[in-house]
Parts: sequence; structure tokens; C-alpha cells
Amino acid sequence: ERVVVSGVTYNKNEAKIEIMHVPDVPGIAAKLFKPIADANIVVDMIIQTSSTEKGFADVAFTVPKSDFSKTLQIVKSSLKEIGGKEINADENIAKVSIVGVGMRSHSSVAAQMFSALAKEGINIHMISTSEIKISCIIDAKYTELAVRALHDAFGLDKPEVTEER
Amino acid sequence: ERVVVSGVTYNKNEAKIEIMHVPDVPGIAAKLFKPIADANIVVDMIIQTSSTEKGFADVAFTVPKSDFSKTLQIVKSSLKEIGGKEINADENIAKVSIVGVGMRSHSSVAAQMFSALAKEGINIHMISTSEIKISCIIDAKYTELAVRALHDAFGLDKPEVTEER
Ligand SMILES: C[C@@H](O)[C@H](N)C(=O)O
Ligand SMILES: C[C@@H](O)[C@H](N)C(=O)O
Repeated sequence: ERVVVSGVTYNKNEAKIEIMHVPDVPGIAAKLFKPIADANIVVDMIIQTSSTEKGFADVAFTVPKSDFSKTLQIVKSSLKEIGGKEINADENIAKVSIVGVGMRSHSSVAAQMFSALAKEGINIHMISTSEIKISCIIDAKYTELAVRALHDAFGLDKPEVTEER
Repeated sequence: ERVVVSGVTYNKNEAKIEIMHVPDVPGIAAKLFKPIADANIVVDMIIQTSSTEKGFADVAFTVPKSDFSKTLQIVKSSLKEIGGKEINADENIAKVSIVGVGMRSHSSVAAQMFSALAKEGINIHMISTSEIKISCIIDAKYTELAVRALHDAFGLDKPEVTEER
């Protein structure tokens, strides 16, 4: 598959919420997301990794900025039932993504994206990938710099920048 | 958008590697993935969340089982340079995913998937989402049970099960 990184997208309308150190047992993810779904809040990225301590996990997700405080309220009220240790939340974030077909079979694309952001001193707070897209959560203030750096890194002349949604 | 969960896919050919507690500073993700890319190893899911301790992050990813020990070797040799604390690795995993258009705007779809797996006592080790797909990493031994449970949960009569790749 020829790699075609065809564009860069960004989204400044999201906020991130992370629940640290939840018990890594069946049912926890369902308990966390059910009340959020019941409130009709659209969740965008959901990511989970193991926590540093064995038997625990860290779960992070993004929601529209407009739903940030409502979601935070819901998560705070279920933190005890879920057994989470703490909540990290940040509204001043942006999601920058590169999109293209065939990216998956070229693992250098991800490394190139991370290097391009590193060269500009932009810290990556969250990463999530799919077959056609690699997304990084960064500080909102670096959005324009990140978009430009990614254009240069992937030789996209006429910036095909689309703001998501 | 009408939610259309059109199918369930699974992939038993992957292995997961997690690098715990890396410094959350620019350049670390690039240092981690560059040598893996240079070895032409195709990385599938990449996810990163913050670590429990402020200033650190946990990064996880999956590679084809056939590249598992080679990748582990590479990661072990760069662990010091990256400043990671430890590596978790597991070959006995499977990725189960639900796919469909319009999933993003229906946050109950994710909660339903997590509940369906919880009802069967299946623990979710990693989660990653995109606009058209929600993927969970589970123990390989539960693959068939998970696929059946997800079919039932989303009312998919004629199982449209596809094994990825
Ligand atoms: C942390 C959470 O995902 C848990 N492992 C579950 O299966 O629900
Ligand atoms: C952990 C790693 O992603 C780091 N934050 C970076 O920007 O590279």
C-alpha cells in the first residue's frame, strides 16, 4: 500500500477527562460510560492503558467542550463506585490528526508525526490511532504550530486543513 | 445519524507491548517508535494516557505476533534512553471490534459494548476508538465468546464476522 498522508485535521472543541487507577476488572468501563451515555453526551476518543500498578488501569476520553463540566460532574459522582483514585481534566487541549489510506502498513508515519511535534517542543498528552488516522492531544495553544509542522513533515503543499465537524 | 453497527471483527494475530511511566516530555514518543519503524515493523493500535504520577505517561501498542519478540528486543534496548520504568508484554491477546457508521454520535454504543463484555466476565485490557470502530483488547481465549456476546448485544442476526487481515 502506498502511503498517502492526504491531510491534517484539528479540533479545538474537545476537552479531555482521565480517570486514573481504576480496578482492571470486568464491568468498570461499562459503569464509567453508561451514565455519560444516558446523559446523551457524545464521547469522541476513548483510550485505556494499564496503570503502573498491576491490576489497575487508566481510562481517558474526550467530549465536546460544551459538555465538559456536565461530564466531569457525572464522573466525579461515579468515581467512588468505580473505585478510581483521581480525575485529571483539561479543557485547554486540541486534537491534531494526520489522515490517509495505507498508513497502517507504514509504521514510520507515526514516528514521523511524533518527531515533527517533538522538533517544535510540543508535548503529546494522548495518542490514538486507527487504520486511516493518527490523533494526538496537545495543548490548544500549539494547534497552528502543530498543523504547520505536520504539513512540512509530510510535504503537503497546499494545506488541506480541515477543522473537524 | 442512524447508528449502524454493521459488524464485528476480531484479530488474534496481534501482541501488545506497554511501556509504563515514561517522562511526559516532547520527543519520547518519537524515540520509542523510530527504531521500531526502522525495523519495518507494522504497529497497529497506539494509545497513550497519563500515568498515575504527574509528569509521566504510559504508552501501549500492538504489533503482529510474528514481530513480537523482535519488537520487545528493540523496546528493551531503548527503555533506558526513553526513561521508562518497566515493560508489560502479552502475546495471548485478541482484538475484538464493532464497526459501523455514525457510532461516534451515539455514545451509548461504547457503553453497550463494554457492558456486553462485562456480562460475560471478559476483562478489557486496552481500548481504542475511531469514528467507525471501537476496539477492545481482551484475553485471546475469550475471542469466540466476545464475538457472540457482541452479536447478541447489537442484534446482528447473521454474524458478519470478519477476521481482520
Ligand atoms: C478498566 C476497565 O476497562 C475494565 N478492565 C473492564 O473490563 O471494564
Ligand atoms: C510520552 C510522550 O508521548 C511524550 N509526551 C511526547 O510528546 O513524546
